[in-house]
Amino acid sequence: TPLQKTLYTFFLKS
Amino acid sequence: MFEARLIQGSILKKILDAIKDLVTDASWDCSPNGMSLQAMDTSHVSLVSVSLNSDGFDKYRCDRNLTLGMNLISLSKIIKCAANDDTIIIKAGDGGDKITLLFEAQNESEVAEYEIKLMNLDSEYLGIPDTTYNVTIKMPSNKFQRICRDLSQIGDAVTISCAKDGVRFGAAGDLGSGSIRLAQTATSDKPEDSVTISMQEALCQSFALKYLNHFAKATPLSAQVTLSMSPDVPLGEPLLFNVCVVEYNISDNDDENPSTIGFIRYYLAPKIDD
Repeated sequence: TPLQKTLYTFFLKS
Repeated sequence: MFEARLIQGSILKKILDAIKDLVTDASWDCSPNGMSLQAMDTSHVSLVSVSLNSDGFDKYRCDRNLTLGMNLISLSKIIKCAANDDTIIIKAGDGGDKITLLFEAQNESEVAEYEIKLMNLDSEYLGIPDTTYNVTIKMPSNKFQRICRDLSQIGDAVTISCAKDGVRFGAAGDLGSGSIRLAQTATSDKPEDSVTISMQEALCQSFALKYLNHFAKATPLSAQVTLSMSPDVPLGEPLLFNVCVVEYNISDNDDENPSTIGFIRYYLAPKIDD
């Protein structure tokens, strides 16, 4: 099954 | 002192319906420019960003920046007490622990007043990079809602494949598979029915339908929805930015001269083959 990415991969924690 | 008056209170009802099942607690950031909210769902897979411009309100006063943290389920319960044609007024004092909501009936003979307790939320704020997306699809929002609902019967994820002439939404599961293909429409008399594709390269990506179905709850806000995506890049390339952005403009319902007063944007992380 495909993995579900989280947004942390894309957005910078600020 | 903060006070915002919205003649079309139904807009706030629709916004709450569009976000309350995705995020439970969130903060409204109020500034002289308007009200905005940004929150992730608990699994950190999707993020919702709402913005309402101050000039979209009939009266707007914000003497200093305020953060109004609240439980959106509670807010939604109270907003539901307003009639669709009520004017809604939001008031907050400086440093208070509550906001006041006033619902004015159209004939101004009845005013309902509710208070909602504020919360101190230690919310995670993600910086959303200002990114150009390679593919933009504009389509009727009710069609998008229908496609997501129908494909949920087939599988958990939708694969969106986009080429210059059209876009294909497909799902597969234990019972079989299904797909819907939409062709780009010629310029039509009814812009709200049009399908417009703007792209630099072809794309094929998978997203969880559970979240897209949540996003589609914003359908009553806008006749059109915009999907923005970028294709995967091969392994080893710099970090790709292949979230899907699902955007609904918020317009006032002035039939003769409607104007955009804000937006709801949903960001969704993709499903990626291991």
